[in-house]
Amino acid sequence: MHVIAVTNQKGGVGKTTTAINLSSGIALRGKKTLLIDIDPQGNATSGLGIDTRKLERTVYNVLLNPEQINDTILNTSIDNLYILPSNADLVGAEIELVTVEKREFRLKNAINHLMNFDYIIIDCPPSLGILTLNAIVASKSLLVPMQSEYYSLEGLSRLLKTIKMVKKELNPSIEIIGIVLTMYDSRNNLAKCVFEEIKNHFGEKLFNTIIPRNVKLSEAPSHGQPIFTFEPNSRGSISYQLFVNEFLERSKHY
Amino acid sequence: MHVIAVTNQKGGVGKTTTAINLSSGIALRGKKTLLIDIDPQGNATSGLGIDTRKLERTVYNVLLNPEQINDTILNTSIDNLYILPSNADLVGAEIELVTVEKREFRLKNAINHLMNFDYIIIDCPPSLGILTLNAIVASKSLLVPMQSEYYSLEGLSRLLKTIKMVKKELNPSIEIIGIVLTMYDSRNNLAKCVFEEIKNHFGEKLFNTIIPRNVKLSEAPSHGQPIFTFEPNSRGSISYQLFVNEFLERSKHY
Ligand SMILES: Nc1ncnc2c1ncn2[C@@H]1O[C@H](COP(=O)(O)OP(=O)(O)OP(=O)(O)O)[C@@H](O)[C@H]1O
Ligand SMILES: Nc1ncnc2c1ncn2[C@@H]1O[C@H](COP(=O)(O)OP(=O)(O)OP(=O)(O)O)[C@@H](O)[C@H]1O
Ligand SMILES: [Mg+2]
Ligand SMILES: [Mg+2]
Repeated sequence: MHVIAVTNQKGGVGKTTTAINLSSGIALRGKKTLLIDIDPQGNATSGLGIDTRKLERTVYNVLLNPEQINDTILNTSIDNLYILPSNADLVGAEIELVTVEKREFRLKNAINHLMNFDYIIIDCPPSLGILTLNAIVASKSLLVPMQSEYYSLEGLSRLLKTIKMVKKELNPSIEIIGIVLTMYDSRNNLAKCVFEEIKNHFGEKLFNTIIPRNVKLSEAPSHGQPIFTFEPNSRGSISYQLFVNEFLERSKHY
Repeated sequence: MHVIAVTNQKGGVGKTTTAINLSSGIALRGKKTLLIDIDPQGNATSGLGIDTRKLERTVYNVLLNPEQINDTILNTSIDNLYILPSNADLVGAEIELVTVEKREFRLKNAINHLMNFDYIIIDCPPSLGILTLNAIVASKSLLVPMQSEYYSLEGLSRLLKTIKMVKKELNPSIEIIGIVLTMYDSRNNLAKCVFEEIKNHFGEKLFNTIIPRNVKLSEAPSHGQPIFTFEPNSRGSISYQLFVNEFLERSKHY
């Protein structure tokens, strides 16, 4: 079972868009896939067409009672794709978990109760707090979406420091499977500079597939669908198809 | 003294870009202005050319010892603009503040020690945790930058709920001064739909000035400057100049 956290504390870099389209793409290739939404915004949940206000149970309940995970997972409109949903209740967990025993291992405990999933993808909030720590501790590898912009580049070194700390103290086997550039505008000089910078520092970690800015990707969530069923011939869909292929190839070695 | 928090828990909507350019624009009109960076990412700090790794003291120290605020404020390259800087140390505060007395009032206490600023602008992180709560409690009004996209619209109702709760329990005088649309692409149908939706629900709260997507705005922080000094004739600079005018006019009534 592959467990991958999609994380970057910089906001708006395409974590949710990548988590939804990666998990859907893997499911559409016949692998049983679980998408875990551990962001109180609940964007991965609503982006797949589930009403976050009507949920009886969410990942919040699971963090407090890990053994309940199998009763909290929902189907989605995509074959082979399941979701552990989230909503605003999760904001309470950040405070409540501070005083709980082994608070960083709650999600990992919960995942141990799961059976026969091939891939688990975790969509993280834009922070390095207790929820993201739970995701990193529960994962075997990390996928880092990034925009080709100054603040994103700045945030990367901070993220790498945190990952080093987690690797030393909480999860020795964690590795970065790769960095994927999103919302890339090839006419933009800054984007090219940042791209060169990342290629120099992180070479083989950078995925070859680059996701361009494509309005269909920002329209798909309002229809509750991944890009592959919303607009299959768009540049967004084609680039995420290539990314899923490249990702699956690379994940064989993790 | 006007105290305004720039907040939206949705990531990447232009909070920092708006906080830097609003505070600079106000300072360039001759008003003594303080920009408070309460985001552990420290983007407002580095976006004004200050190295976040070389700071001896930050807003983190001030939250633990509010009376030290005057010794922690730095000059910037802009006349009349000062900054209370931030860096990654602030991540520790989220855990440490949980057990502290009146934890939501630390920043408000600190601001009470300040003298003769005309405007204080607070750049918030993309979350509704203890740091954003401190900013909302310390403020008289809230400025909400928003992208014209589905997830941003979804997040707005959540933000309004939180503000209602804070108004009832922690800061009865807080008001939303307005919502400003950022990175707006007028060729994009989704953007037009979201714009209409916000106009219908929030009418007079929506600022008339709309900030277009403009690459110069994303280049300016890598030069440590606000848009007005980096590229004064760009669409980004012109639209933020208009926004500062509209904002100052409106803030007279708060
Ligand atoms: N390649 C793309 N082209 C155009 N728009 C995109 C693309 N990827 C994401 N978007 C849009 O950009 C915004 C930010 O993306 P998204 O919400 O996935 O980022 P995020 O990192 O999950 O944000 P947060 O930090 O708030 O969790 C969304 O409105 C999304 O629809
Ligand atoms: N009007 C604009 N046109 C083009 N790029 C912009 C514009 N406004 C902001 N940006 C860029 O978009 C990215 C997101 O903006 P910014 O960092 O200000 O958002 P934020 O809400 O502060 O993000 P976070 O949630 O991480 O704090 C940055 O790389 C910034 O340079
Ligand atoms: Mg997200
Ligand atoms: Mg910011």
